[in-house]
Amino acid sequence: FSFFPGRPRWTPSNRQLTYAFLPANQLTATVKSVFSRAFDRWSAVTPLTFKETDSFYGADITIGFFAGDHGDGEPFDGVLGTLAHAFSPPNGRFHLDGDENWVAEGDVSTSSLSSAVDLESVAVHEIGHLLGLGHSSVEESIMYPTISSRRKKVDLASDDIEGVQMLYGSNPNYNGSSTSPTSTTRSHQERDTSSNGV
Amino acid sequence: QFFPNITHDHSHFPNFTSNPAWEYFKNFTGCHIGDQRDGLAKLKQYFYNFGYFPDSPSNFTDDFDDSFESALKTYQQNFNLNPTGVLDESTLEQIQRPRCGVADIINGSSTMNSGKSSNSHSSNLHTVAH
Repeated sequence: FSFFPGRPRWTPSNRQLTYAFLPANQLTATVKSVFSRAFDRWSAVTPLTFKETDSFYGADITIGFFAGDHGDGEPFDGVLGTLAHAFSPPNGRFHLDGDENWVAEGDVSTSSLSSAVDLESVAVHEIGHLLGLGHSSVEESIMYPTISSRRKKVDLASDDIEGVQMLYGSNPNYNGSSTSPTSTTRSHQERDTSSNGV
Repeated sequence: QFFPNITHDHSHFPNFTSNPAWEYFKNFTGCHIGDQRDGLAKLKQYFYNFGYFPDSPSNFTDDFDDSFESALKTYQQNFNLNPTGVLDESTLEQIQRPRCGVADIINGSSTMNSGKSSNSHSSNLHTVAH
């Protein structure tokens, strides 16, 4: 794992973070629930909590889908290539490329689209950045910079957990094992689909 | 573009391919120091975007020079590839994979594999907004 320069993090007085979706995106409840699950994975291992709010400009974390140049100097590039980016604490901006073929539900590995990208996998990764983690060379980790299309990878690896717990400490209820009861099944699925490439 | 239900009929959507610019990079297979290839400046721009290349984009040429070889080796180390400094197949395959837009090296700082050893670029890498 790595941290951003200066190791920025959310302050100890702000451990109950709020997040909001760009109203113009008009996301469905199904899509919003994907982000909720992604946040839950990080709160399971840290004392941080995440709660959705309707106040976009009052939220700690803001989530939006954009296409091409969207004003932050980091334009998106269409299908595949760069999928999303997020800013270090306490900025809170989380941007996703609106041109991607996002899959929010179901088994992404069976998608008929070779460019299908699993939304939850990308969300879990970008939330790591929002919390202060940089990229990792550990291929199994969530914070590894690349992900193949039609691949699901959502379980925090020990590398991710060690990193985020160095910033915030551990959730008192965290038992020190997996962040998901179905991690074995998911890991198997990841191996099956990891050779898809792009 | 959302596909909440994976069994949804996608036939009315165009048949996308990979990002054309990144797909183009596979033409550089085998390229090494001393070579000059049309479009190599675009690959330097890629490395610049992700923090590996110190030069300003306006200075990019199509020459495979020392500084590009050094950036390439750092990239190969970060992604657990053999740090040959050559644009081999596995490196180009990695480059073409979809990825997060956040740079791997920010302000010369990285604790990916290359960060564990000295890095000649570390003093003058560019800063990205993230």
